[in-house]
Amino acid sequence: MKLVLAIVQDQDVQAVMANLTREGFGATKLASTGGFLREGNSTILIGVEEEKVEQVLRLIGGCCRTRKQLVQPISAVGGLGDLIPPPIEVPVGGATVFVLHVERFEKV
Amino acid sequence: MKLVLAIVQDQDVQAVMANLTREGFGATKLASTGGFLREGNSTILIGVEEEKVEQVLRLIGGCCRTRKQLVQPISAVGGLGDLIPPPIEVPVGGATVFVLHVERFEKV
Amino acid sequence: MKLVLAIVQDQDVQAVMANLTREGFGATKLASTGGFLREGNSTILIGVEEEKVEQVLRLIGGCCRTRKQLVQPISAVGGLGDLIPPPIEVPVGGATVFVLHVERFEKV
Ligand SMILES: Nc1ncnc2c1ncn2[C@@H]1O[C@@H]2COP(=O)(O)O[C@H]3[C@@H](O)[C@H](n4cnc5c(N)ncnc54)O[C@@H]3COP(=O)(O)O[C@H]2[C@H]1O
Ligand SMILES: Nc1ncnc2c1ncn2[C@@H]1O[C@@H]2COP(=O)(O)O[C@H]3[C@@H](O)[C@H](n4cnc5c(N)ncnc54)O[C@@H]3COP(=O)(O)O[C@H]2[C@H]1O
Ligand SMILES: Nc1ncnc2c1ncn2[C@@H]1O[C@@H]2COP(=O)(O)O[C@H]3[C@@H](O)[C@H](n4cnc5c(N)ncnc54)O[C@@H]3COP(=O)(O)O[C@H]2[C@H]1O
Repeated sequence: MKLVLAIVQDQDVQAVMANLTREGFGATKLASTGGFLREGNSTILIGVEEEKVEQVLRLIGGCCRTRKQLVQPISAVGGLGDLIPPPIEVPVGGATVFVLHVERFEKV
Repeated sequence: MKLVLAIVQDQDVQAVMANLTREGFGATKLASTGGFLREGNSTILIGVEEEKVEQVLRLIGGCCRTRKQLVQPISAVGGLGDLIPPPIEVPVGGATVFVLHVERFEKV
Repeated sequence: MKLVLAIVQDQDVQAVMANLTREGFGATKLASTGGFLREGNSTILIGVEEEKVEQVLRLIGGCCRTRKQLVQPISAVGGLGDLIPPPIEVPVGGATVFVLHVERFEKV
């Protein structure tokens, strides 16, 4: 058993969850916030047999679009006297996915 | 050190958290949502020594009840023309538990 | 790749997130609740290369202060007849950090 931990954009999360459920995968969604854009996104936990990990990654990738977003980098905003740098275009989207090993899986 | 990640029903989470604390276990609760029922549930993180994992699993299992819930499967709801299938009875409850290995545990 | 999972007090989480982003680390924040104090805190996920784990732990430790908090232990509050024990002083703060091994990291 592996635990797939996927961080997806809020615009894509409904499609990801619906497709996972339709394919019979168990999934749990947690609301989260990105460090750089400080915008809401979602973290999804999917416990899945090792031989199905590939299928889950393809499913997630198929639902997530990459978008360009204009961003005023918050960490760059200084005091009043500083020149505010121009906004930068940041690619956001797709999904960031971590696959962890599960030592034990139980329904208690 | 192991990280026990338990997904429990909201009706059971208070009893689980209270019993974990009373037994001296550290625990952190995160609000979550199930993929199939799309209802709120809770994901609990419990960092615990390997020899105590069994005790934590029994404690969680002891607090969680299985209930039957009538469900109109959302993924089955089609367009207006489709026949809406009868609701199905779904066993929910108990807890879904993943045990992960912790390489390093620190209080910084 | 390792997944650093840090539980920090809400008073410290903004500083931790800002410093992580400034140093170029990816981070995702989830709202959480402590088992003992039942107060809000934050759980931060940081996917990071193994050789940078030490730097991330120092960064987190540098932002988190330990505070003393007077607590009426909830688990000790009994029925009306029980004598309510005096509040106890509990050290809270710093961060509780778990480092997990990531088998696979993908941007899909
Ligand atoms: N220091 C920096 N300078 C310039 N651009 C930066 C940057 N940090 C992030 N970005 C850009 O901003 C997007 C949103 O990042 P955010 O941290 O809000 O939202 C992130 C974060 O919540 C999560 N994430 C990404 N990498 C992570 C990691 N290593 N650990 C934990 N969470 C991660 O996935 C979300 C989407 O990440 P994604 O890479 O697709 O998209 C990122 C990336 O393209
Ligand atoms: N492998 C996994 N990875 C990540 N999270 C997992 C997981 N397995 C279970 N969970 C989490 O635990 C909750 C309860 O699952 P349980 O199996 O007891 O109870 C389930 C199960 O009895 C039933 N169910 C789930 N998927 C189904 C499906 N495709 N067809 C029929 N019944 C389904 O509906 C109940 C509620 O499911 P829901 O998704 O709302 O809520 C799930 C989900 O949040
Ligand atoms: N092994 C573990 N697994 C999962 N999460 C963990 C954990 N150890 C700590 N945490 C998380 O970190 C928060 C801060 O823990 P800390 O040990 O600094 O600070 C703790 C500790 O100093 C004290 N404390 C916790 N349990 C206690 C107990 N049974 N008796 C006396 N003091 C306790 O109360 C403070 C706040 O605890 P709270 O539970 O509200 O909040 C905890 C909890 O959310």
